[in-house]
Amino acid sequence: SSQQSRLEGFFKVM
Amino acid sequence: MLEARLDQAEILKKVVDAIKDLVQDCNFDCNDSGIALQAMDNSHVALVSMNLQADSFAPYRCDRNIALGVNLTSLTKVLRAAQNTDILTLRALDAPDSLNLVFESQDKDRISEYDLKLMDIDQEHLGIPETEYAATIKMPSVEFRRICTDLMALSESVTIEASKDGIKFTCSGDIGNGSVTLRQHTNVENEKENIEIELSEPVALTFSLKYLVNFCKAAGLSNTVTICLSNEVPLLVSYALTSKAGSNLRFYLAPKIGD
Repeated sequence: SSQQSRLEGFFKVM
Repeated sequence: MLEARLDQAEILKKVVDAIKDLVQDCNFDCNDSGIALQAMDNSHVALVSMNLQADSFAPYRCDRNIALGVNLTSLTKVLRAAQNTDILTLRALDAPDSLNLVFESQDKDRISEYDLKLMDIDQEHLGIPETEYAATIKMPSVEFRRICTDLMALSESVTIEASKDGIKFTCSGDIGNGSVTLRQHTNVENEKENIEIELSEPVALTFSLKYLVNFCKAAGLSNTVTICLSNEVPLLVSYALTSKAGSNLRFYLAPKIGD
């Protein structure tokens, strides 16, 4: 089934 | 120092109420352009971003950048003492260890004053790029809440598909499956009921309903909600906080990926 991704995979950590 | 006066305490009360189950501690970052907040939930799946521009306040004064580290449960306790229609004034020194909150009734016959202890919060900040989304949906916020709540009764996930046929929310669970399709709709007499869909390319993404239902706690802040989707990027759910542009409460949600 589908996996929950995390935001760091899309947005750069400043 | 910071001095910011909001004509209606209701805005801050509702913002805090809408986000307190998602984030516990967060910095309110104050500078001369206004007050902003960005915080992720513990699992780093959802992000809250609030912007209250300086022109949402009258007066607004902030000479230096000040971070107000706030425990939202504590702030909720203090804000409970404010009536929705009270005038709310926030005050803090340049390196504050407390935030001063004053609530005044509109006819000025009651003045309540509270000091909330602040904390040092070292939070990760994410850089969110300006994005041209493939699909943008503007719709009544209560309608979006109803769709999310109804589908959560069946499943923990929803697939949102945007195509030329409309926006389709689909879920499937142990007891069966369900879907809701929205089409562009213009109500000349009641603009709040409009459903506006802008689509540049088809999109299909799957999200956890638990988070979406949580975001919908902000429905009381605005009659309309804007939902933005692009393939393989987080969903954006945005509520306007005032009639002034740029003051908003935004939620980002990372998609579920793969099968």
